[in-house]
Amino acid sequence: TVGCVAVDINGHCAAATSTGGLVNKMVGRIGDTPLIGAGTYANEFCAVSTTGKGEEIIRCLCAKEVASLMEYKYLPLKEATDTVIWKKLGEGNGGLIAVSSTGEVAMTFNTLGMFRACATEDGHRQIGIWKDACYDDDCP
Amino acid sequence: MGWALALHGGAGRISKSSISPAAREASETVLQEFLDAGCAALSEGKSALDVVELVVRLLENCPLFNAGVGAVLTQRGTVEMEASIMDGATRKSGAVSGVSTVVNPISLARLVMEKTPHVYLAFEGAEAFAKDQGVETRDESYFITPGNKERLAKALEAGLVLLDHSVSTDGPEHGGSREVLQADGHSGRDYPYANGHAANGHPIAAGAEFE
Repeated sequence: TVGCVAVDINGHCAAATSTGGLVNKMVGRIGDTPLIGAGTYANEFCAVSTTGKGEEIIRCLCAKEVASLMEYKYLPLKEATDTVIWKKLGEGNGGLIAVSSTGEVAMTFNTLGMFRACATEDGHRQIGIWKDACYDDDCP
Repeated sequence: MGWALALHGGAGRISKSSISPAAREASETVLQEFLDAGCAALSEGKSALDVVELVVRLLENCPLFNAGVGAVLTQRGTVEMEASIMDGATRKSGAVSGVSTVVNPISLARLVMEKTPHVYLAFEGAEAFAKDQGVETRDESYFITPGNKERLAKALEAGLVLLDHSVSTDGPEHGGSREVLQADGHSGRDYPYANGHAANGHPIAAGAEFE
């Protein structure tokens, strides 16, 4: 699975996710990626793209859950993504990337690794695979 | 406040020992390259919607990742790709599933969002819409990599549904591990169905690493 989230100079957020699914999946199986709210979601607060065990992500409604925690519980982006990944999605089930309309970035996962990269206008950059793989800056 | 961008190429049971230095370098190189492309577009003032589509198209066109070319295979050896996109400013969204010839499913998802009254098209309907819209299509063989054929063969042999979280560098040819979709609590070792299928013919999802 691949995905991208962005917030532009006008503070507008967008999210996109694409995948081939599972190796040896049943013909006709649909995962979380095309399900708005599960694998992809964006509103005026944030944008989210998820990856991992699709069936679990669907049950958790991960992407929308992040947005809802921000909108209705007033959580900051990082706290919202931590809550969803560590408290709602079972351990080892996946991760997500997210940006807020104010330019924050979160890349949160509870698997061993996640191929990921991020950058912000103020010069922060990070590329990593594992949790301790931060090459250019501290993790957001 | 300013622009910001993040991208991913999948998450899973990716141990440091499962990826060769060369494969790691290759994946980091393309992540860097695609990050730079997205940052440049945002710096030029492009919309978030345009940028996420741009970056995901790059990822789809890269065989290292499980999307577009390099997409993993169904139990019949076919390709069924899916994608979605959402614009936070308008909350408009578009999605496709079960496409097997569309080079960039993410762009087809955006066309669903912008050119139809619907949110989600699937299978024959999505393929027909792709033809109507004149998007680039290729024969299914374009998407199938040798690594993914091998991965499917091993999965069929072992009777496992595998979570292909990421890149071909994590595959068996690189000594990598595969994550298994856990559903029934059985491990691969005590798995009771030798042919990998339950009585109803469905593939069994077992709780063990493929290898």
